[in-house]
Amino acid sequence: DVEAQSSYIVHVVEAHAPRLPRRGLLTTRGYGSFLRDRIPVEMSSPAPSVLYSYEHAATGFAARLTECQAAQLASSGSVHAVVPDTMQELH
Amino acid sequence: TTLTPSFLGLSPSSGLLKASNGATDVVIGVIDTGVYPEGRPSFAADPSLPPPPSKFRGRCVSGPSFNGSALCNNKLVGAKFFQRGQEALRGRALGADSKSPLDTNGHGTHTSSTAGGSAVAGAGFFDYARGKAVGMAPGARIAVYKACGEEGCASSDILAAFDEAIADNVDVLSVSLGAVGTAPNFYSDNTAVGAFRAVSKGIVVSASAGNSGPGDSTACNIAPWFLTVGASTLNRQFPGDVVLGNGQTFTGTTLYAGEPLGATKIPLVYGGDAGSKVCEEGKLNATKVAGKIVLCESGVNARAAKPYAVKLAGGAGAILASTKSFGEQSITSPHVHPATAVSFVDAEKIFKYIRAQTSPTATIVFRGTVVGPTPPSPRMASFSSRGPNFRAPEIFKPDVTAPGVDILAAWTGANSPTELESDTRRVKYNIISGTSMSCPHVSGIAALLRQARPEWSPAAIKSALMTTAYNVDSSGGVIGDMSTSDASTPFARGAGHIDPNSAVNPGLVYDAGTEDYINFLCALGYTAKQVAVFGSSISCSKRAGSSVGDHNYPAFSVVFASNKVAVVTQRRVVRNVGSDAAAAYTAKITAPDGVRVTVSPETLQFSPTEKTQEYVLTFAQRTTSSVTEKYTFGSIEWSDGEHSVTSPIAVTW
Repeated sequence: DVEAQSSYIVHVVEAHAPRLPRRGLLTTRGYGSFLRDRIPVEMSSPAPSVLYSYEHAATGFAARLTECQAAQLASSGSVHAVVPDTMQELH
Repeated sequence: TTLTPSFLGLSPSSGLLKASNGATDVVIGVIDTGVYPEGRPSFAADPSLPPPPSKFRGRCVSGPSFNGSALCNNKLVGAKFFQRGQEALRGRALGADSKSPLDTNGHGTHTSSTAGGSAVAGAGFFDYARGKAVGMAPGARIAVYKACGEEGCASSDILAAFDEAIADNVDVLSVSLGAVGTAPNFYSDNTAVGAFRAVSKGIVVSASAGNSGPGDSTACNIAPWFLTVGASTLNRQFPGDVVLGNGQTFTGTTLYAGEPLGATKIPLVYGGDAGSKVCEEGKLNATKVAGKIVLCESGVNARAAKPYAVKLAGGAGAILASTKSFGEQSITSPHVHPATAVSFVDAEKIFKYIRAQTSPTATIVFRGTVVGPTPPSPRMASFSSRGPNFRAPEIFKPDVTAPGVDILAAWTGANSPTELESDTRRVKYNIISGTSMSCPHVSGIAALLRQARPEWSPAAIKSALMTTAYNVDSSGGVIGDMSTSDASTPFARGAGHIDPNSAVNPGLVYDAGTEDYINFLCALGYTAKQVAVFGSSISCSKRAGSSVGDHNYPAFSVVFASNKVAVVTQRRVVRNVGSDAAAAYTAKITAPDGVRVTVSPETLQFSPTEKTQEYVLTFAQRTTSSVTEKYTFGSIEWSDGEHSVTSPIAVTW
């Protein structure tokens, strides 16, 4: 009964974005409490896993989320958009 | 890159290359499959280069088979990797080499050496294209951001690469990748989002238009802040002639590097008569193929896999037919077995010969490297993706064309030139085609312009490249289109082929900045949330009335999709960047069919205190004209007698 996770890129309202730890390669930290505050406990399993925290190219993060978690975030006033991650091709 | 610098007119003693000192103060970031620097002098330390620019904050990380501190130097100054997104999408861990900047594919090594590789004498692919290989910006520093693997690139990894590249303070980003299929909306296209932030920081983002041509509206990376690049040919060919038993000869293209077949004609068979029309491995009947040349259709398996399948079945060689939509173009491949690729039309003639003969015969004559005026160059590659802009038809795309057919550049030692597992060859250089190859040419030229004109914005650099581009081939005709064998249109070649030495002195530039791009997004009618993806502080409420067509683009694209609209006006602002502060420019208009175009004012008078001038173009449908084409084209040229500042005009009916 565990809901499947997919990859999403979440664009966050800058004023609600956490202050990220020192800029570093492959940063995944910074959005833990943001997610805990916005996803109800009953929706929190499986737990979201953050892939990247973006600071310069976007404000937000990439994460593995269930469809319900993604919808919950999208309806949050702290989030501009939740975009499914997709593959691109070399030219 | 043994030929493209001279094809582009680059010379150390004059023009842009001299004015820019080879871009020694510029860092080019390349988002791609990584880099394979070991044993590749394109990425070796260069004692003639000064230390890397102090503003660059990147570094080289290490991983399996990649010792960052040993492999990086004053040429290769940055190397990072991003694979978490792809692993998550695939649902499995990728190979160990994915956790390092090492390029196991070859694509990223090729693109990064094309943009900024050091000069290497005696380069070549076996005996093909031999010479001194050099990147377009030979003094530029290269920082690679590996976000792609064998199966492509996850958007989340690409965005991570943009994030790091911006933080590292690169000057130019080279992005030879794009969305699969139809170009997405800008707010859901994370490459466009990352590029928007990069351009807002003054980084030029050069991106490939895609290889989905020749159909309409196939271009990707079509946001106005991209410098979008199509692909065209050089004055160099690698002919492999098919000579039939009746004497008919068809010139194909090949990089086969083995024993020749000889002049004696040998039996010729159609793959479809021997078990597989596309020459799939294991499906060809050895008794029907042994000792013969096999005609193979395109599709299903990779081009380079077809001659290998023929080899396994005991065949002597292969003739590869191109696809119908590619017209006269066939794609060159580094075959492991005697083979050449011919156009669809020529393949049909060979097929008819086979059907007409009881004992058809042929041979293939490999002629090596031929540089010369025939056929004329450049010509637009059939595969190069085309306009109009699918998401914002008033924004002209692609922007320019550059060399992207049969380009020699550095290659990985971890993959064969054909990318076939059965191919055990390892080469230091490979010859491949794509808008991926034309894009880093423009990235390198943008790096030269960045150093020669440090005060120019990314939009000004793009404007300089577009308004000075040329549209005439080496025979004096309009640049041709290999998909039709006719003249290309601006929706294929953009504003034209880049002319670096003219771009350094364009006379006027059409500038644009973050505010202009925000106005553009608002004019598209995006919702507040959609626009906010590009920046939370962006609000369209105070920007009512802006028009997409008024975006200060160095080209014009007008849509008369509705009969109700008879007149369209577009406004532009140009800045004088020439040496004569009091220059006066007059307009010359070539109106597209079916449209009357007027300009106001007809003369732009600049002065030391009035460096910018505004003008308005009015496009009115001619009531007496009945246009039957979907698109018609013209141009506007502003000239002060010294500079020619030319913008294409496209009309969509």
